[in-house]
Amino acid sequence: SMASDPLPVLPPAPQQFKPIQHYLRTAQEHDKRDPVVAYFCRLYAMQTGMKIDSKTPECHKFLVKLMDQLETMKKQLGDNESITQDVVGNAHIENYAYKMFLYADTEDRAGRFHKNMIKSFYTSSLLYDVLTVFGELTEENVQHRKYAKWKAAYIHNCLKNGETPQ
Amino acid sequence: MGSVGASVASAEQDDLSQRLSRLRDQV
Repeated sequence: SMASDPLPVLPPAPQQFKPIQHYLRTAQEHDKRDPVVAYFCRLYAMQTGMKIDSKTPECHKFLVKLMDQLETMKKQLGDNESITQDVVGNAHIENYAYKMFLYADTEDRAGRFHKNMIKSFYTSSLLYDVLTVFGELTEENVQHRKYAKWKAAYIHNCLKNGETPQ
Repeated sequence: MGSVGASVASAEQDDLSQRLSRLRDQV
């Protein structure tokens, strides 16, 4: 069926696109788990990539393939309201980002520090970036993003240095 | 040659922007 058609394969990312790699990786990790999240991660990567460089031939080639992926996904997702209506898509990504944030925050407050909670903080911060495809973030979302990014880096460093996060 | 190259690049750029707009139903 169409839903199981593989996505067009991206060429290796040019050096200029290092900043969008995290979002593309998050997209891949969600292709099966939550395709709506995967779609908007790619859309954010696309918009950001076009701002970085869409003229250099290898950048242009990469973006064309990424656009092919997005168009394929949009067809597969069909009339999913999260794709066809911004207000629904916005709510979907915001809820997902907040769910990840809450999970990591709960683990943090319980003193359970591990790789999975660090990744949840980090992914949550990336998804708040992705949320900007719908417009400016609310102040609350800006605070969550900042806190999640900081916590992920802080706990990661503590664990790396064998220290207990405070 | 240079200006032909530039206009080709700009047409390609327009194409990507248009595809992005269509994707977002903003056409």
